[in-house]
Amino acid sequence: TQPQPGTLSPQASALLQTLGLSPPPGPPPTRPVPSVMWRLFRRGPEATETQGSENEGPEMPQEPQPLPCHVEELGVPGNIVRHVLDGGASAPPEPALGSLCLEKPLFFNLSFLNPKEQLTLVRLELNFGAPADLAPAQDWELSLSHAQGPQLWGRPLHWHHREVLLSQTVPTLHDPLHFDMLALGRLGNSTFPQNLSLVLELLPGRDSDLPKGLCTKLGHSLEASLLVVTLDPQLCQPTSRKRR
Amino acid sequence: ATYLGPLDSPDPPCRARQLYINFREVGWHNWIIAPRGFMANYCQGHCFFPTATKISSLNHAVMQSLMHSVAPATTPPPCCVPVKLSPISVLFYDNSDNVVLRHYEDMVVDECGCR
Repeated sequence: TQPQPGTLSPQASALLQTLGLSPPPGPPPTRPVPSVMWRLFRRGPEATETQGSENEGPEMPQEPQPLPCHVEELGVPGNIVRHVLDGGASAPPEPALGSLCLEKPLFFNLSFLNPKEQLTLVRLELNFGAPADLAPAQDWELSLSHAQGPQLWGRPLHWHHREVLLSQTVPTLHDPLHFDMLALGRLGNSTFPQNLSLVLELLPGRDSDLPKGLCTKLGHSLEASLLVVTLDPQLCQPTSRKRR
Repeated sequence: ATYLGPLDSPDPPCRARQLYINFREVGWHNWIIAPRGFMANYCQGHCFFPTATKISSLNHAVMQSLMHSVAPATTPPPCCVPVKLSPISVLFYDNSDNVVLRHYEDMVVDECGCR
């Protein structure tokens, strides 16, 4: 029996639930697939017969099959990798105060996390898109704070409700910056946060003479994302010793 | 989709048969980014004696197939089941517009045997 359009047959629901798949409602998603996800997919098991796909990523050679439930490229155990975009990306960056070049709230919805999964990696990526007038090598003071308490559009209502997680000098913004959020300390109060709210602050290094408008450009060209790796132990039985 | 090749015999021995799962046919191609499908395969065929001794069978299955051959009414033949399986990875969009890569163990039948 054909289910009503838009509804799932009981069989399909059962199958999706078994496979832990949750299809997006509505029209097909249009978000581009990040190259890191194509790269991780290509390193997947040989058995996947890719018949190609309209939005296939760059052709890459099939890599040898990794250990089951281990994400070799990231060096962590795991069988589920999620690429999560900053939910506040559309919110325009706030005009920075004083000598701050950029102050940007970052908000990541982590409600997909399932208590039976173990978090093995939460890697923040900041990609400033390297606008043309960005000097190739210039020190920047970058700090990441954990925004707590009540928020409005992902922005903490009270500035003192911030816990600085990291403050460091970065030599350039030309290449994507990666930060291991698990290593930086607890992610919210529970082991399974429903979301991750951060505030990114950027100060130009000493005696830097910034081109006019560069800070605004950096705020608009910034793409922040999280790579979240989890391990569902029930699906990753250690490979049983080959019998006989 | 299964490919029913010419039957190798009226009662074919236990082995892996082709079964291609095409995500487009179940309407999942909009949100499953890759692959478009994969060869899952399945096991089919008999485990009678002495065939069971020539394929991947446990000793118990060989004994059971022998018992079935001498006293079919009392002992059923062993079962033709997967004995070697491979994983696959699936890249898809979830319902929060995240791009997800999920690894599934034991999704492809590589080899069948009697158990």
